[in-house]
Amino acid sequence: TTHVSVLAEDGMAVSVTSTINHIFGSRIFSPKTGILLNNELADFCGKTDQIHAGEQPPSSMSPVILYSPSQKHIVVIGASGGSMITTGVALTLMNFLWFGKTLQDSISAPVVFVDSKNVLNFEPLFDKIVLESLYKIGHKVKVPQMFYNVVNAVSKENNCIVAVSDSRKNGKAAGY
Amino acid sequence: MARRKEKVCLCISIPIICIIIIIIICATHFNEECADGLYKKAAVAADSETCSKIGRDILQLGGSAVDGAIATLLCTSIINPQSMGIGGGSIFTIREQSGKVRVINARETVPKAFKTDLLAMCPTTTQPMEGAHWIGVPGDIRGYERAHKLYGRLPWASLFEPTIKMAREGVPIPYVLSRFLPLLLKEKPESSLRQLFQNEQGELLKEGEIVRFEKLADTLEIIAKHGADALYVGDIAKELVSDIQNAGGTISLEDLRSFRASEFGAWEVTLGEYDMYFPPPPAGGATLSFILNTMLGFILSSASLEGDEKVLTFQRYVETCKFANGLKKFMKDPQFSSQTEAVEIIQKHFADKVRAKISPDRTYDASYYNITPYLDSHG
Repeated sequence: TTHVSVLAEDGMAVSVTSTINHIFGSRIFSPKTGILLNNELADFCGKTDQIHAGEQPPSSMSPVILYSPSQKHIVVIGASGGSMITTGVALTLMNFLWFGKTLQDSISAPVVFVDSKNVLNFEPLFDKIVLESLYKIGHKVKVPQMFYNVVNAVSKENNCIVAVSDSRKNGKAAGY
Repeated sequence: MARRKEKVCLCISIPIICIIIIIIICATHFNEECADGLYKKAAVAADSETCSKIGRDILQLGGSAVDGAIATLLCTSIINPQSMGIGGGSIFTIREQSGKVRVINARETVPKAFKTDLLAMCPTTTQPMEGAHWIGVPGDIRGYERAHKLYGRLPWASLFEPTIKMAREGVPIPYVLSRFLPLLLKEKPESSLRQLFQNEQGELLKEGEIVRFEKLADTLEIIAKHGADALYVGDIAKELVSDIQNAGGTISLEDLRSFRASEFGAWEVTLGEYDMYFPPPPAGGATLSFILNTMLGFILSSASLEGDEKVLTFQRYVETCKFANGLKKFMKDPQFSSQTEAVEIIQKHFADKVRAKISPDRTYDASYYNITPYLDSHG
């Protein structure tokens, strides 16, 4: 999956998420057209008992735009990373809008992802004291090495634009 | 008489002075310099610098935000081909200058003929799921077409040019792609996907080595010249369907012909001073808005990350996520199931109800959060 956030000079904003689902999708490559095909129907697994022709599978994709009329502040944001999309965007927005971090710090802050078994997955470098405290409370915890949450966002406030692509995927934003 | 003249003079000069002051204030305000690393006019944030720059260049050429996004996505299909491409689907959220927010949904769909026992083939653990039976009808190019028809400013073909050029000339394998290429060693040596990423000696390409996407460049060139129909009803459609069916898939020409990108107003919630706009199910924005709505009620500030407060804040957050996991079952295609629950979970009163169930110092069994088992997606 990939996410693109765009803010144009005229104020129009686009937040778009695009995917072929898993890494290399279905791994079916059409040699005549050069197109690599998705495996999106896998997203129905474990989420329904029945599927129908024409139905779209459930998704975590969240291409979001926020606007504050009072502060004239716009945030164009989204993420890739399957189920970790929600974690990535939620924690970035909490860090940025409520905890007072910069957009860069909000995106790069280590996350905790609560998986479908309700196990807390801590990104390496997450605050150890918090991790241990939550473990003592009774949460199941683990520290996997691979994290897929990749947030790309653009924010405009006071006539200046900040654009950040997540370093987890070696991204870099551009503007003028 | 002189006093009258003075009064007239004042009446004329005061408004003029006021206007001049307003102009000076506005000019100063708009010419304010931005700090290093910030931009004054426009920006693009994508997964690679190469593609962010392509999007930026399109904006500088006078393209709209939609033009920039489409060019950036096309570029990403060759810089990060493991992640996305025109064989997939996309969802756009677009905010017009007027403030109106529209969603364009071009997510893949189940083909007309599909394996009736498909779901019985689902694994019980999270793992790669290969094979033609998992392919959904690709929607990406129909989504780009719809977005461009509504908001495009530059010609359709011009959005494809940078990517076609790079695909033909070849691009150095980026670090991120190089990390995933070893996964292709599982494929047979004659697999066309593996061949795309190997050299003449049959070795997988490494970071920095050049990969060319010549067939894809041909396909993109035809779509650029003849529009999206070339992929959905033209000769490319026939070739694509033939390749999918040779691989054991069921997607037909009729599936491609009948694919439509849908378009509607975004869902909206108020989060403090912000209005948040997102696509409705089957996308995940409703779950996200539930988490933010619930957390907002805990009255958060920078102090929430200090000392013991930090543990409490994350306790509340992970408990909210557990409830959110129980709500994911409502994120379904509205054409095939009710949206009542999804509409309910984005409401403030719903977040209030859940917040009241969150303890500051304990956690519960899965049943407390009303979770039915499901698989995490690593897409």
